[in-house]
Amino acid sequence: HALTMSHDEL
Amino acid sequence: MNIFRLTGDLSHLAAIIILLLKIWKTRSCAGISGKSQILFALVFTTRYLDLFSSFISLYNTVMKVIYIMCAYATVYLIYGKFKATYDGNHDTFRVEFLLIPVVLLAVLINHAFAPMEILWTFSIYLESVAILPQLFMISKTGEAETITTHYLFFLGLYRTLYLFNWIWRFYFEGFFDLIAVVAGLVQTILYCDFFYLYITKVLKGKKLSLPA
Repeated sequence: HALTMSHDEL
Repeated sequence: MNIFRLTGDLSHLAAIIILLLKIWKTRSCAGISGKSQILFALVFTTRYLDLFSSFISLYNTVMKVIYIMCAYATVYLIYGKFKATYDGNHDTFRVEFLLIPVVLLAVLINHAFAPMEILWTFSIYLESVAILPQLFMISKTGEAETITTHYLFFLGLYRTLYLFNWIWRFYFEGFFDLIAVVAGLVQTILYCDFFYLYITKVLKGKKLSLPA
């Protein structure tokens, strides 16, 4: 898992 | 971006604006759970910390700023400006019974044990139960102003549309986030009995009153 997931949803 | 996510976000924005206008125009927060609004402000604060660290799109940034500003404005109106109209006697849900399990769950079940990720997970779990103090308050008072039911309808509709957004993204983008989907399902299920009352009563022009 990437350490910092990029969450593109509000 | 897809139609379900866009209409979901607009439904969420509509709910936030409806509530803010209801309190501002009627100069009263009667029937509104201040506790739920504090939880929503906490949800946005912990979820949108990446506002300064990562830029996704103008839409994303603008909406996050609007959500945070409206959330804190609503909390200010309830506990500050129109405090005299706040019905504290009926807003008695023990939020610690929500916060403690949500914190534990966020620490135990997340995508990555990193501060920002745990805060995001906390925010997702908290959002799924943040409406409980409001629903609890309505069950205690046995009724809700019609404008409040419209607020709840759009708020419930937003996450319901997000469920379809996730189906769409899974099918077309192969995107799947189990934490968001499970929390979103719980959140939507909590609205089911309200949706039933809203459709069978409010949409027929009746007032929403629970069998006391």
